[in-house]
Amino acid sequence: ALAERLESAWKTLRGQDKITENNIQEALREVRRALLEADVNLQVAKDFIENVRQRAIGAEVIAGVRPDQQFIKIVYDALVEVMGESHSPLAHGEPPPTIILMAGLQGTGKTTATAKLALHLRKERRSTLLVATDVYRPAAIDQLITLGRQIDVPVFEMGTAVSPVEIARQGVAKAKELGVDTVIIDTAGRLQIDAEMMAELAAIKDAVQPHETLLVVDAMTGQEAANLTRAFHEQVGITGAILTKLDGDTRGGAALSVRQVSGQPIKFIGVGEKVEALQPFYPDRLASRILG
Amino acid sequence: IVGQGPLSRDAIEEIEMLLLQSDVGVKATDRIIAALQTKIRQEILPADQAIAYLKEILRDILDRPFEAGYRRDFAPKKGVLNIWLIAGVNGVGKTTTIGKLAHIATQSGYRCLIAAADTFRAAATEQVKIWGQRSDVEVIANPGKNTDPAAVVFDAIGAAQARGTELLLVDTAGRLQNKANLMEELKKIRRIIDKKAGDAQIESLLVLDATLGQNGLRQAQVFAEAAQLTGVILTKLDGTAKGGVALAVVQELGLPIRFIGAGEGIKDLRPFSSFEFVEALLS
Ligand SMILES: Nc1nc2c(ncn2[C@@H]2O[C@H](COP(=O)(O)OP(=O)(O)OP(=O)(O)O)[C@@H](O)[C@H]2O)c(=O)[nH]1
Ligand SMILES: Nc1nc2c(ncn2[C@@H]2O[C@H](COP(=O)(O)OP(=O)(O)OP(=O)(O)O)[C@@H](O)[C@H]2O)c(=O)[nH]1
Ligand SMILES: [Mg+2]
Ligand SMILES: [Mg+2]
Repeated sequence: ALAERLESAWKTLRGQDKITENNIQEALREVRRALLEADVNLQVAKDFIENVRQRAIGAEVIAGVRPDQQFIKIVYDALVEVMGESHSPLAHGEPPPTIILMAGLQGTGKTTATAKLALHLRKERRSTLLVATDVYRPAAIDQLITLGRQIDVPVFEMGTAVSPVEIARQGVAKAKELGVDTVIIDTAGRLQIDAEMMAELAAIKDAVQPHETLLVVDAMTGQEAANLTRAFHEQVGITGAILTKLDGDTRGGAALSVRQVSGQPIKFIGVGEKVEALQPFYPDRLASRILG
Repeated sequence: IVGQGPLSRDAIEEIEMLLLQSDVGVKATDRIIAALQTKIRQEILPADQAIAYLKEILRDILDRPFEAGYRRDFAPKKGVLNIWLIAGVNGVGKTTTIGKLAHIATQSGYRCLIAAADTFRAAATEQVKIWGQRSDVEVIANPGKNTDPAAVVFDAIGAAQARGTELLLVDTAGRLQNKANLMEELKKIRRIIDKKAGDAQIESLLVLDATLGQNGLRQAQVFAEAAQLTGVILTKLDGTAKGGVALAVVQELGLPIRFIGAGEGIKDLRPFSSFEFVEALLS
């Protein structure tokens, strides 16, 4: 783990009273390696290391505290701070309905997260309508209908022959008619380089003016987490993210990339396939996990 | 990078960055760069030859399984039962890949059957049935909810043997490798295949998503042990991700990559080419 690596890198700091430009070089390299092994994007890692370097330089080496442990604390605190707020709440539009738009690459867990959010909202006594706009993936609408039935939440759909923009628009109208508190719009997975699909997503957003646009990202995503986040944020605009499949054993460095590139909060994490498996985001837990 | 004279220190750094950004991983990148630098020192290579040598290093890694006994051409053996078990973590493209494989199989004149052994996820059976319809391939599924997937596999093998099926594609539920009970379930499925179809040609293929980071190696290690993997399918290469973790998977587990998935349509699957992969990786 990073701690052992820093121990050896830190032999140079023994007997020093300040952390300086020179004695920190090797330690910073070890942190960079750890971040890369945790799938943090290379550029994001470099920017973060620079952040750490500036915090560390000139820091007094605290008597009685081993320098490597002091340095780890500087890295950890910096990471927790970058990871942002815990329990960042979902938007709550006034008047209702609150409109939430789900977005992301193929297979990241959007449809499952749509149902998970509905269950979460129920605990806050907020009623929900789910809208099925994935007209492409075979049985995608069936999937959302099945999930809706499992949690006794209504699903609005218009089959696969209507445009997703129109389904979204009519879904929001239905939500107003039903008087539900929140409407969550599930969308098809799409590549950020697919101009047509990105335009479709932007058109859906334009048509329904969501209070919340959530990027759903698979926690095991590698280097591309930064690029895909940048593209979705620039072309569509996101207000938050959900990191899924954190019940796996991946380090989850994608979280740092998503957070640093978009500046938006990670609002929830997916921790299982069941509809109950949604938890609020805790920056300190993810920071420890990324640092291994 | 390619200019006059030998590969500069900056150029080496640039290559290192390119590999890291392609999810090749820190350790694998270190090994590759070390091999490149050794060669450059030995032979004072100019930049363009150094790049050519780098590509050779990468291709050799990917082709090594063929020197260890795996056949290069990969197709079901005609006239006998072939069973291809398709496994992997959640959402990587297993079901879609089966749809594509069924299409290739029928186009190539094989009698094909699909076992819908994901009995857990919402609308999983409906999804694979639609894929089956698209290539006119029958899907064997059990109608009850939460049926034991091993039972579906058992029934599908029985049906395949009775009908003289040549390729049985087994779709399984996504599962994370750290879930012991789910890996036990996969082991059981593999045992059933070995036991009931011991004389069949069996392939066990791990589907890896190209957007995956370093966890891919861990996935491959655990799945290899549970399902006795014989190959890898790399999906979503139509995106921007390069799938670099596949290098470590091939190198450390000795498994060949068999197919590339590059799109959501039924035709978007092609045989793996190390040349094509390496060119794309370094582009
Ligand atoms: N273990 C685990 N599996 C998850 C989690 N979230 C989703 N999944 C699984 O991931 C797979 C993909 O989930 P979907 O909800 O279909 O993903 P999607 O983003 O809607 O996929 P597309 O619509 O095809 O882009 C399914 O097998 C889900 O059960 C999670 O937090 N943990
Ligand atoms: N762009 C792209 N998308 C793909 C590719 N292969 C699969 N997909 C998409 O990825 C998503 C998940 O595909 P599935 O076939 O459901 O994946 P799976 O592994 O069976 O998922 P689970 O059974 O839920 O674990 C779908 O939206 C597919 O259309 C590919 O090669 N390229
Ligand atoms: Mg979906
Ligand atoms: Mg599937």
